[in-house]
This record gives sequence, structure tokens and C-alpha cells, in this order.
Amino acid sequence: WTSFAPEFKELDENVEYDEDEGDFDEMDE
Amino acid sequence: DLLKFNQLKFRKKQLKFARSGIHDWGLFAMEDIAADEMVIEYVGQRIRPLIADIREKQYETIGIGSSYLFRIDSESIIDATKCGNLARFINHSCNPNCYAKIITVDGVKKIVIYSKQPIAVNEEITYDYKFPIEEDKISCLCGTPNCRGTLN
Amino acid sequence: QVMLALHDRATQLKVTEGRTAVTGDKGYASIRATHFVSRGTWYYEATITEMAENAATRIGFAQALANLQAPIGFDKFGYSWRSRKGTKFHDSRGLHYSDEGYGKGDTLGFLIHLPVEAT
Repeated sequence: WTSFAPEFKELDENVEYDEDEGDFDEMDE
Repeated sequence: DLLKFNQLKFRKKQLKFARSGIHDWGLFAMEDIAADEMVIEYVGQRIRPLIADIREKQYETIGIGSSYLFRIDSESIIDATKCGNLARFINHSCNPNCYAKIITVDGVKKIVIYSKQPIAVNEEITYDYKFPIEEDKISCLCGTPNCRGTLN
Repeated sequence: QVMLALHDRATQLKVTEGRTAVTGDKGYASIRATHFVSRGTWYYEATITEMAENAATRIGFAQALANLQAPIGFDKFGYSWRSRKGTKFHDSRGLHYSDEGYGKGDTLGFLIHLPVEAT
């Protein structure tokens, strides 16, 4: 199944997403 | 729940990723599973709801059709789009043999897929996605007699 | 006395005893003040007392509908000035505003000019 979803990273546990400062921005100078 | 979850952690259910009659690929049981057993945890990246909204728009623009975003509660969502486990491949059915339930382990909420009824070897694992009602409908392909026609 | 509102903030933000300072961590979250204005010209100041290395602030003016689980300036209901690069934000769009950002020890001023006859 990795060929079906090549960039998919397999996890055993949920991981917390560490937000990026620009996550909320559509356009940043 | 806790006991069942720990059992699941020590001895995962034998599941197989294979061609599905419902849609592309799916997850199939490789062992008999009794009713109300924990089948698999829906694992992914835990994010805030607003981040999930922003990502949903981004996923739509890059053409990721199906949604792997699963709401745990008003504060967090599990996104299995880019990382997670096999649970992300479980197909929807309007007449499923499993159901999803939120359990709390050590104070942390998790999504677990339970068997609704006995599941035989090679039977496809399905659950009702319970997508919120939306204007843009996604056709349901489950093909079961009482199919609702759309996922949302 | 204008203070930071305990009742009008993203709950993950920590407000000090005197309710004049706020600390956040991880993703952006916002807080509003206890007083709002709807007409005339108003000005306030804010001082950055601490700024961790990869931290940032976006400070400005927000209407009541601005989403507090996001930085001010994420939606149409707010206007903010970012500590990194001095960018101003409104409706998720960051435009150049000051040549450099701001940080620990800086005292910032924010002025809003509203029509006197605001409805």
C-alpha cells in the first residue's frame, strides 16, 4: 500500500502537529 | 475500553490492504473478529479545527478527493491525509460492519474502529463516515440495499 | 481600567494576575481587551516583555467576530502587525509595513481612527 500512497508516513500513534507561524496566511509579503 | 485498547496495542488485528469492490482499495479482515472488538485505531496528526479548515481547502485545491480528516471533538481533529495508519484506507458503508468511537486513554482522546458484528476472514472492514451534510454531494459507492446515495 | 479579557480569549492563553499581560505557546491564539470602541480615534500601547526565539506576535485591532483561535488579521475582522518582519495582516494577507519587525523590550503603539458618527 505504500506504492498507493507514496508520500504517506506510517505512524503507530497520533502525533501532535507543531504549527508553523505562517499556517494561517494565504499571502505573506 | 482501556483494557480492549491495551489488548489491541499488544496484538493488532490481522488486516489486509487489498482491492475493494466499494472503492479502489480497502481494508480486509485476515482473521475472524467477534462483535464489539477493537479493530484498529484511526491514527494521524492531531490538529486544531481552524487548521483543519485551512487544510481542507488546500487539499481540495490540490485535488485530494476524499477527506482523511476525522473530528475528535470541538478542540481537535485527526488528519490522516499524509501520515497515519491503515485505518485511513477503510471505506465507508451505509450498512457497515464497524463503527467509530472516541475513547479516552490516559486523558487523551483517541478514535477507535470497533466491530459492530462478527466479521469473517476476507470480509471488508467498513464504517459509516458520518460526514456532515454539505451542499457538494459525494456519491456513495457502498452499493448496499439501504444506501443513502451520498456520503455527505 | 482597560485590561486583557479573561472572558474573551482563546482559553489556552495565560493571562497574568493583573490581567495586563498574556502569554501563549504553540500555535497562534488571540485575546481581546475588556473595552471596545466604536467611534472616534483611539490609541493604545503594548510592550513585548518576552519573545522566545521562534515565537511571534500579531497585535492590532479586532472586531467582536474575529476568530480567537487564529492570529488577529486571519479573517476580515481584524488588522494586526506581526513581530516577524514587521508585516501587517488582514484577511490572511500579509503586506509589508515596517522595515523590520519588533521584539523584546519594544513598546508598540496602535491607533484606530473611526468615523465619529459610527452606527
